[in-house]
Amino acid sequence: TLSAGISRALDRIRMRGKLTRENIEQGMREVKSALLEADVNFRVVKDFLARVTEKAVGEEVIKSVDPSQQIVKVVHDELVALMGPADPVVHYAPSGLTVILVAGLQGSGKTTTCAKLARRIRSEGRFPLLVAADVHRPAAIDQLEKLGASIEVPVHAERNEAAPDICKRALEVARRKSCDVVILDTAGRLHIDEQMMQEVIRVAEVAKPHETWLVADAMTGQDAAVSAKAFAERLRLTGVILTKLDGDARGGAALSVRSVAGVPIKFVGVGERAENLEPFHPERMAGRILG
Amino acid sequence: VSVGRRLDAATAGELEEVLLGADIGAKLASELASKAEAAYRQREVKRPEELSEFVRREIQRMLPERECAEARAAAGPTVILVVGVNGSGKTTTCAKLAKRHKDAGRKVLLAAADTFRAAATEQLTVWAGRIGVDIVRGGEGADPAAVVFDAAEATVARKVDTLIVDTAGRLHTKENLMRELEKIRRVVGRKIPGAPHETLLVLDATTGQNAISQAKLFTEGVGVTGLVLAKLDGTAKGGVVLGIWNEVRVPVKFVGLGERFDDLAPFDAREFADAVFG
Ligand SMILES: Nc1nc2c(ncn2[C@@H]2O[C@H](COP(=O)(O)OP(=O)(O)OP(=O)(O)O)[C@@H](O)[C@H]2O)c(=O)[nH]1
Ligand SMILES: Nc1nc2c(ncn2[C@@H]2O[C@H](COP(=O)(O)OP(=O)(O)OP(=O)(O)O)[C@@H](O)[C@H]2O)c(=O)[nH]1
Ligand SMILES: [Mg+2]
Ligand SMILES: [Mg+2]
Repeated sequence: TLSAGISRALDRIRMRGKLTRENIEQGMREVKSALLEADVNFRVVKDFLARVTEKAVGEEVIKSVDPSQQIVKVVHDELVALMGPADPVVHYAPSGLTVILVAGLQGSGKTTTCAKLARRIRSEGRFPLLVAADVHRPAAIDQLEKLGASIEVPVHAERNEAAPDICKRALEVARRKSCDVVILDTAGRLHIDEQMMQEVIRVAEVAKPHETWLVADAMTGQDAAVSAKAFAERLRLTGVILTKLDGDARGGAALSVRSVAGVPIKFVGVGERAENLEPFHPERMAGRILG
Repeated sequence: VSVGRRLDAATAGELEEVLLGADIGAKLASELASKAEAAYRQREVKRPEELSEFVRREIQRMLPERECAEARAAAGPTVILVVGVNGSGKTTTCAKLAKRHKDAGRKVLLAAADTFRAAATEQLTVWAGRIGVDIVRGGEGADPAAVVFDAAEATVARKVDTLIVDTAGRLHTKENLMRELEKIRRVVGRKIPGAPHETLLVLDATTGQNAISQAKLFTEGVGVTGLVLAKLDGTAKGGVVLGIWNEVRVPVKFVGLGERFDDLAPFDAREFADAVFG
């Protein structure tokens, strides 16, 4: 465990006398290993260790009776503070339509997540409309239509039209149907595919979303920081949803994405069914990452 | 002869960071960086500029020697089973493989054995139409093993050369789903001698160290003969394949380089190593 690792590292150091800032940095090597093993991006790890070292020195861990326990606590608390605060709510528009744009890399779980969101939003007494704005993937529209049918949420779909136009018309359809929330499911795309990034930027321009959420796979490695940063720079992200947390990935991507995108992780996907969407818990995620 | 010269910490650190950023993993990255430092100290590498070439060669050496040949049945039809976690790129990879085999002059049949996910069968059906190959499907919620049974029968009856079986995404930690996959494997093996001749685990190149757990559990659950590293056209380098070869002995056979049916290429260790530093 991390605490055992830090304990061993510090015990070796203390054999030779009192703790110093340099010694604490040696203890931090255990933390570095744990975080890298958990797939936290190496630059994010560097920044995190610097912050924690300052805190540990500042909290006079040097004088403490059980420095290794105190270091683990500082690391855990700082991780929770960085990944929080918890914000598992949709920030609805004060009046009229609320538009939610869902974006991310290929296969991250966007379409499934849109259906999960629709189910949750309806259970809050609202009337969501799902919009099939992925005009690229074979049978993407069929997929969302089937999901919508299974949770009895209407789906706006148009075949052979461009994504921005579909989304623009969807807003009108929502008003006609007296829906008050519009969820835009977009195609998976690479942050380095300029044409596709232009497409989602154009969708955002015409649909003017109140929420723009990045859907990211919890098993993503170092690249989580790279892609999240690119999406955050090109779109005005307001939140992140982390999927496939029902697996055994440590989920370091959570810290990477939170640090570089600068927006809260709102919900997590914990399965393939429409009910498998849960609020994000910073403390639970911290424990999972630290192993 | 000057006895040993140290590589400066900044250069060694940068080298390790390139490897870390490529998802090679902390342990292997540190080992490779140490090897580079030793090579520099012993003048095996003359100048710092040559370090990346040294590490690239080491990466190549850490991967299987020979080009991993695609498995083919000694006689009769070849069956390729495509497996992996949710969203990794299996269905698209099945389409790419179908195109590749068709271009090689073979009669191809696709089996849409994902009967669980919404519109999974529709998705593969679109691909079959675009490529011009036949497809065997089942009803929604049908037993995937039953679809595979039907596909195996059709393979024999229609004298198909290559049967490609697309399966539902599943997390390696879900035992009932891994058992379902093993049942699919048994069913096709009973119908067609030696089947499946190839079981490809499709891995998303953006995946971190969890890929090793995936490779282990899929290998334990159903046996894996090769990896397809999909989505390598992104910024992720897929360095986890080094750890997978090291610990699970599964070689990369193909890489996915895009979303069209031609975007599949045989794995090239040199290109892979170059891309890590690219
Ligand atoms: N186990 C698990 N599977 C999930 C979760 N979320 C989504 N999935 C599965 O992941 C796979 C991909 O989900 P999709 O919703 O099609 O992903 P997408 O991001 O819309 O894919 P593209 O549109 O192609 O980019 C499907 O098999 C889903 O059922 C989750 O939280 N847990
Ligand atoms: N850029 C890129 N995208 C890919 C590649 N392979 C697959 N994709 C995309 O990844 C997404 C998921 O692909 P699928 O083939 O549906 O993945 P899957 O493993 O069958 O998904 P499930 O059946 O839901 O588990 C789709 O948007 C594909 O177009 C690739 O090599 N490069
Ligand atoms: Mg989708
Ligand atoms: Mg599929």
